[in-house]
Amino acid sequence: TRLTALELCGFKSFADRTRFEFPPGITVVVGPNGSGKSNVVDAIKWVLGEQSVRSLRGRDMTDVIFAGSAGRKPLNAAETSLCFDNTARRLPVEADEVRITRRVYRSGEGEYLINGEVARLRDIRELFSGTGAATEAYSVIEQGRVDALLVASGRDRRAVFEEAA
Amino acid sequence: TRLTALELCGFKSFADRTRFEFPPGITVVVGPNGSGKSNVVDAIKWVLGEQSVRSLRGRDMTDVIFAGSAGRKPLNAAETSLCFDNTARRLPVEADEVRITRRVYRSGEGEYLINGEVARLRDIRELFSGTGAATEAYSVIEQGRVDALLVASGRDRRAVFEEAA
Amino acid sequence: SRRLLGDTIETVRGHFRELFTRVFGGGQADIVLDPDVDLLETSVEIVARPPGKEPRGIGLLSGGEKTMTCVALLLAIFRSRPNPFCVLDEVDAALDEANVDRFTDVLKDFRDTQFIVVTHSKKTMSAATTLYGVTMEESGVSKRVAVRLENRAVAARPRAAA
Amino acid sequence: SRRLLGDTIETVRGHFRELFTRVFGGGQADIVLDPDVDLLETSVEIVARPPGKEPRGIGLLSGGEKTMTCVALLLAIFRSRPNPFCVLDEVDAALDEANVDRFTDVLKDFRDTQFIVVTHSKKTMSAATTLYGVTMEESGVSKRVAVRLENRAVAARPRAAA
Ligand SMILES: Nc1ncnc2c1ncn2[C@@H]1O[C@H](COP(=O)(O)OP(=O)(O)OP(=O)(O)O)[C@@H](O)[C@H]1O
Ligand SMILES: Nc1ncnc2c1ncn2[C@@H]1O[C@H](COP(=O)(O)OP(=O)(O)OP(=O)(O)O)[C@@H](O)[C@H]1O
Ligand SMILES: [Mg+2]
Ligand SMILES: [Mg+2]
Repeated sequence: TRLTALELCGFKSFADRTRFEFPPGITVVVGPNGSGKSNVVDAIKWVLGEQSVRSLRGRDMTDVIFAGSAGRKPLNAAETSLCFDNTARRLPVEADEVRITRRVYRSGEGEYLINGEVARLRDIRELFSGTGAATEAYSVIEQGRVDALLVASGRDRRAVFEEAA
Repeated sequence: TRLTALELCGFKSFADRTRFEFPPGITVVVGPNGSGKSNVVDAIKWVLGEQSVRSLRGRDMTDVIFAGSAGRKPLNAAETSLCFDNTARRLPVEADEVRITRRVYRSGEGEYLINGEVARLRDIRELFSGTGAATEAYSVIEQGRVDALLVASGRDRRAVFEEAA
Repeated sequence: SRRLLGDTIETVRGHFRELFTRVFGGGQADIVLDPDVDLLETSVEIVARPPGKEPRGIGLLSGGEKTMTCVALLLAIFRSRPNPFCVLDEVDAALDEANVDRFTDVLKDFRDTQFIVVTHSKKTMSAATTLYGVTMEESGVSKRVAVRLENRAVAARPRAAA
Repeated sequence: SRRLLGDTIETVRGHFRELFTRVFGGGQADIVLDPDVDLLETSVEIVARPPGKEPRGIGLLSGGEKTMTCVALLLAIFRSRPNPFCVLDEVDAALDEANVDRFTDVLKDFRDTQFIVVTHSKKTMSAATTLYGVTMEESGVSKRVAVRLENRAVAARPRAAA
């Protein structure tokens, strides 16, 4: 199962639909301070089911919706999708591509989709349970937190190993 | 009152007596990872009276004493001095240079000295009370802690302003 | 002491507003107190709006924006209460090339303060009046060495262009 | 599940020891458990000894040494439990030039993992198979742009030499 693309629309500073393709290898993202790089990282955490508002650097779940800028009005919804190559059928879905999507509306209501069909977070977690992708504990290292594994207590560290087991 | 030099001997990885002169302007310190740059920063905090073992990245006050290396035996004491130009007599000491020194022995005993004479930490704090040097809250920014002023609670932030008042 | 604290906050606030606009090349920042709470009990809040952006909580600032805001605040405190020296340990780690320039420019403004700056950035090195290297030629033992920067003016760290 | 956890820790431990020596070009590291405590309750401790140094607690490691130790541990977990992707946001911020090289070299070893790496370092950029720029040409609105690196192979961030 390979991650092939990320699509953001109305998510944080990405007001317009923006797609990032991920060919095999190392994809590097650069840009000035404040341009939106860590927002891309937040988008990946969010679509995988991140529930903690603090970890998304906001105060409210709707803080991820584009809040407007000098020249644009705020939007009413945010949507992010992750696409995976499933030709090897590792994920229990009958399709060559699996696309998981998360949406949130100004009202605070949110939804998850798998290939366009409404699903629950539990379905997404089960989808990946064999591959490890959904366990963020070690697949997303946030800015400034690289030494989190070292500074954590021995017990918290054990929890990461339990997730990897 | 200008800071003119720092001298370390047996402090952390500085087994040999090492002196850094600080002419007016910006002094930049570079070097590979793990070479001892932050140990220089720790030395400055320590001689100004740092009491917290954790803030010196150790577990015990004697962790600042050179603990040996592949080719050297551990030492029995650590000593650091800071020298200030006092020709303008801003510091209440009758001398052109004021040198404050801190020592610690393997036994855990420590001492402070002002121009070679034994003093207490209170004497050092009083010496600087007019100049702000001894208040570390905003004169030493440790590695990885640059945004401490922002992430602190509003009350802790007030405490920094109180020190500056 | 309440009066003294009030005056200090007011002075720092003035310097912070000015230094923030300088390090960001625009935008606006402020220090806000709760008027209903006693000065000695109150919490000191920071608001910061980088140029071209809407005002948002400091939690939403990026890594580099937080660094620059803190540098402005720190130097504002220094302006209001001069201190003989300031030690900065890899404060520039999160900055892009343009911000490293602004950071070193603003340090040069503070002639009365002695800065001791630890860094891995060649651009910050090129702003030094004095340059020291620290190495461990002998394993486990730190030594101070002289560092010759090939051509100080030229050696700029080509961070990913801003 | 106790057996499963034990096996996982054992596998990760093996990879961690190997990867640590690789990223540090020497030295030794290990994962240590308290034998008297039940596996499901115990605390997992890390010991790390950079080359040429005495073994000391992880608290005494330098900023860059901590980063490299964590990179080795993270990749050891990846080896034991492959994961389709890994996102690293400015993980190289504290590294000197020699360690940036070792960091990008070891990432290249993991062909089955898709890395998404945010950085300001040109040296890390030159290790990319795909390169994206993110800018805010229109204030407050992020866009993705193509980035042409003048000459990818040459563009190395001349950090202060290791
Ligand atoms: N909901 C939102 N709507 C619009 N803009 C937002 C929203 N949430 C965050 N932002 C903006 O995104 C910017 C931060 O972006 P981000 O943290 O991704 O920067 P970065 O590229 O990682 O920078 P650095 O290199 O400094 O880490 C902030 O300036 C913030 O105002
Ligand atoms: N008491 C001691 N005796 C000998 N060595 C010590 C002592 N305390 C710390 N050290 C060593 O000092 C080294 C750390 O140095 P320091 O943190 O100053 O590095 P640095 O130059 O700041 O590196 P970086 O660029 O990675 O931040 C560690 O490897 C540690 O083993
Ligand atoms: Mg960022
Ligand atoms: Mg350091």
